[in-house]
Amino acid sequence: ELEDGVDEAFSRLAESRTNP
Amino acid sequence: GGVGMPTGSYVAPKTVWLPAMKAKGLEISGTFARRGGIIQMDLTLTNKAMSVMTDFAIQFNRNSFGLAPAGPLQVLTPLSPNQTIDVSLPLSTSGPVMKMEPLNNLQVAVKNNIDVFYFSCQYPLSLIFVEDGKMERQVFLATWKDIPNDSEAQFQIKDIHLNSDAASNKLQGSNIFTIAKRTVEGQDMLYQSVKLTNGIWVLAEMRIQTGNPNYTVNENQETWRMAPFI
Repeated sequence: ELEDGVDEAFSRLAESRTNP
Repeated sequence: GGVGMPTGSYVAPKTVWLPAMKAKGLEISGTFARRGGIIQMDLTLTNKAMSVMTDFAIQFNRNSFGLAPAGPLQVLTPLSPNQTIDVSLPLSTSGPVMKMEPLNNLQVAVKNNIDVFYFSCQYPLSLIFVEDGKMERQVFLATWKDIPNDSEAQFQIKDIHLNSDAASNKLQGSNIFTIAKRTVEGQDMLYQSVKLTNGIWVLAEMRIQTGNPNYTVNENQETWRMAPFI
């Protein structure tokens, strides 16, 4: 469950860096 | 390395650090390598003088990362005129520290039976990237969030004809670890960590657009503004 959260957090980070 | 070659950190070809005309006939060329956590200064000594050279020794001035010889310079037999020898000097990072300009500058003194000679050389910062530099993914996320915006530096690396996986593998050979990879709008975003021998962490984001040989790297670190060297 924790891993899922981390995976998602990286997706959100990459997303936010591409479309700030 | 090409296909099937073992991975490892890049070792630059040797360059002349001390020309013979500046050292009474002693020419020194060299390079640096990190092999399995061992740092080495690889030297070639050439005697271009008319007489035999003996009693070699080496010393470093204090430097940014405390590099110091971990043992004596092993030139066990006299160096005859026109003779060349290769010597590998193991280095530690437990020497005295003083921030150098440029950061990766190393001032070296070499003595022999004729005189003492001084030269400067520069080492690649990857020399001090440690093998356990893969940051925990949660720690990476938390750290990235906490680093102030003005600690971020951006660089373009041009003309890289590797896809993101190949680049990632190659960088791992130099202890630059990819923590996560995401693809957003055709761009691969690689999140990477590096740990230096002095415990400093560097976090990086590398963007690779498919078919574009130019990479963008954003680096985050809080001390010493070392991004350009990394």
